[in-house]
Amino acid sequence: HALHIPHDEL
Amino acid sequence: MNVFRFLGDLSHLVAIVILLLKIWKTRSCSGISGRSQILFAIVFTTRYLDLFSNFISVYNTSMKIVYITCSYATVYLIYGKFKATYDFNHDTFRIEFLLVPSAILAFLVNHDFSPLEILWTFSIYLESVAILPQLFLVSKTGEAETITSHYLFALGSYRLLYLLNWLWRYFSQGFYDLIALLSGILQTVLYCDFFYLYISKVLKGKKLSLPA
Repeated sequence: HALHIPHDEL
Repeated sequence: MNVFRFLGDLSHLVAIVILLLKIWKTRSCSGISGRSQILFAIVFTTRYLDLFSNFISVYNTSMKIVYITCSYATVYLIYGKFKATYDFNHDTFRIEFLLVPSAILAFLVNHDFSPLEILWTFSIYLESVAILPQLFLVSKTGEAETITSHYLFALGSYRLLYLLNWLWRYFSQGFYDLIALLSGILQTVLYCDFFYLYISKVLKGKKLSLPA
């Protein structure tokens, strides 16, 4: 299962 | 977004703008490592490839565009417009020693084995060490202009503030990202020696010079 990591930082 | 994250972004922006203004106003990029600036341009490019595919907020999108634009402008000023003032014989750190291990590690240790995710991870690893050519240049010449010290201080503070942001996010949201966290710690540790010199010398009005 590919876990999608949200990259909400810069 | 908490206050540490915002101050971190602000500090990063201040660093980038200080550097651009320093080069522009003095018409010189002496004392600045073009190699570190190339690495930062690579960092921003590989990290913000999601600019059009993954919308977070107007704030995020605008900051990404500003960071990318400024980093390319800086590289252009150093290798184009003010090339004659560039310290190429002191700026000799071999950047492949940073690029290759970051790339290998990004393939081996990532959150998801997909192109965008691997490039994001690569940018995080590369950023953590991208300042080394600049620190190497300062140690080679034994000094740094005060404005360059301010640049380095703002740039180093940015990841330190992000560490506080991650601590905050861990306790308030249970959010943590080990790749960013461990790289951020390494990145901040690399500045420790410089922070010490900055606080003990530059803030007391002296120029940053290293003991011979």
